[in-house]
Amino acid sequence: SANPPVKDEL
Amino acid sequence: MNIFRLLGDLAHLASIFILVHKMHTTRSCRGISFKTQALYVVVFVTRYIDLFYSWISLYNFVMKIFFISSSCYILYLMKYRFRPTHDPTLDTFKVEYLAGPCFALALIFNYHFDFTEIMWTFSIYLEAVAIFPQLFMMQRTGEAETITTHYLAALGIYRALYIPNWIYRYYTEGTVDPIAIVAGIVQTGLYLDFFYVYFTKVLQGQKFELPA
Repeated sequence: SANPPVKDEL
Repeated sequence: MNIFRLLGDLAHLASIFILVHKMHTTRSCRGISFKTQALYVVVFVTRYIDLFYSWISLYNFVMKIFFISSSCYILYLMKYRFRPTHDPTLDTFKVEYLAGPCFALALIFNYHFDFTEIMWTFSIYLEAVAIFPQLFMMQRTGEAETITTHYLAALGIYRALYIPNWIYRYYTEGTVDPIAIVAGIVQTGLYLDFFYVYFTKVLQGQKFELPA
């Protein structure tokens, strides 16, 4: 299953 | 960091440089929606609250500072330096119609119900629709300066390139960010009409004109 989102985008 | 993400960020940077360049060389902000630019300040300020409590990378830090400061600088140019060249009677889209529903959606659809998370989600939704006042203004005047269309193209391409970036990240890292993905697809979708005219007319050397 998918990992939780990582907030490293702009 | 992958190539789509990097090119996307570079397109975003380019869009800002094109816009500032346009204003300085023509000494005018004609054809640019102040409301859209003000919405971008709100987008960046509400999204980058994490500057205060989380360190991701130097790249990430510098870009966030750049986006906040350049968007404020653009507002300053429009509000003070080139104020006489801005026509508020053309810039009439009601931003409440965008901000209100985005905030309501952020309260309902978010990852965690806390202040910074809701602000982040709000900024993602608001960015998706922040271009509306600009598109509305072009619809009213029926035309745009070529340099303005280059700005909009770079701005649209930025989010479009994030889409393959999300696909790439799903396969390489297994990460999925449904809020950003859905909003990003909507955001890119709003540019499709514009892209069509841009690629078929402006890049062929014709003026950007909408059918009457």
